[in-house]
Amino acid sequence: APPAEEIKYMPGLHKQPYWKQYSGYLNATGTKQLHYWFVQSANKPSEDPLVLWMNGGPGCSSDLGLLSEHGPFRIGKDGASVSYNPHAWNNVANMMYLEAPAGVGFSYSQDKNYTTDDDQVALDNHMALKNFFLKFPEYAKNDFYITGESYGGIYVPTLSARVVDDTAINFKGFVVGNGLSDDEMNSDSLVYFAYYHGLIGDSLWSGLSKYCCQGNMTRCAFSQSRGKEECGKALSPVTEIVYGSGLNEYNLYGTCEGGNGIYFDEETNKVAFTHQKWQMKNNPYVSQKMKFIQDFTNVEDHLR
Amino acid sequence: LTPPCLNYSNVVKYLNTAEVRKQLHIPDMVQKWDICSAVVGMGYKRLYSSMDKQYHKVLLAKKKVMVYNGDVDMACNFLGDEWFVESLNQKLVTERKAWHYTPEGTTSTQVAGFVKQFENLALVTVRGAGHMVPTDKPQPALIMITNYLQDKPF
Repeated sequence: APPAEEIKYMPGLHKQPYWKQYSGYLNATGTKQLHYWFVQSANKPSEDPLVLWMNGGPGCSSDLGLLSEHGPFRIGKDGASVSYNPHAWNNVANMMYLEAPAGVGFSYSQDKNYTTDDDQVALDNHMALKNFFLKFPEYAKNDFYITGESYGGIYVPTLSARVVDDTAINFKGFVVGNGLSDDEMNSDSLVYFAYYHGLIGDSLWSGLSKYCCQGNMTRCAFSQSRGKEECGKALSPVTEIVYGSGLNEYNLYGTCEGGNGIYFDEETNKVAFTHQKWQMKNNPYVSQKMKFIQDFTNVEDHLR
Repeated sequence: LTPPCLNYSNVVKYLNTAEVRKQLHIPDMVQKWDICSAVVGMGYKRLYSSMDKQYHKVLLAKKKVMVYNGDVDMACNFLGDEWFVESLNQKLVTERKAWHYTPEGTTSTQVAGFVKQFENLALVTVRGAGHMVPTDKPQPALIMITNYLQDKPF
């Protein structure tokens, strides 16, 4: 391992870890430099598998996966204190978090050209992996897995389909979590998901079935029928409810803690941010919903 | 390009402090850290609308694959991935069944989610987790990845 890239001190952490961690850059194609953060296994680093993790986007940072999902650290609300995550995946594996493509997080390219595509990303990540094994040859014999989430559903299989041909890498398989696997299936299933969870009612569902579904299909291909005027009209409220009503699209039952959803405002004919919509007191849909929430909040203490 | 409804301002603040950048060996000329890059997102060209060819290639090479989903996510919902995995037509090994775990501090077993095992391909759900499964359900997530890596049955 490159001693100069070892993280000797983790700011905000009361007691430094007994396992090692490294942060530095890996060469991809051209002038691209991809930032990696490697966390050694807390168990048996020489025997445990090596797992590459990639967050999605496209264009989102894997360091967020490290610091908020399955990495060994959690950042306090103050943005300064750090604590340990007892369920970190480095309990069972050597974890490598790669910020890709160039331009994401701390990754960069000296030529500042940040246009890219799925195949170029896979090639760059493959090159970066080879560079990693040059820097850390002691892990070349370990079982190697490629994992990721969300748009990682594209990054991970695309990279895996390259790496599987590379005999220098001891590739064993890949894992995709809540990944994008197929555009049409993801979109079509969302309509069913919304109906099954009671987000849309029977009258809307009846319209969707009538205008978007073809008789002999086992399931409705909403995406393919979107271009039909009546189907497009029926689908519009579904999109509105899922993405524009203040629900947390990443966790249906979770709170919406901030950030901006976007929706199309038919009154102004412009794309607007969700939080602006929630502030529109005259919007009947929102005000009814807010009233319900307020009424419920008032009585919830009395409910058994 | 901050994702809606998520608040990671603590992570943004932490990674942009001078001391953290120094310890991570980030050169001064490198941009400030952010969750997602608008420049990359806007300049990104998608080439694939389905991953079936890539899955088939890896599965043909007898590598092992796991697709997992937090079942209350709407960005990439579990049903869509279930349809996709089913469409790969891998040989069924074990019918869909619940998998369990014992929450820390308790002695009672709970349903962690559901699993359907195909040849070299596991389809797993994590009950009550959203898009970021290890954040929402850290203990089941660790059990799940351990089972996968160590070839343990669910």
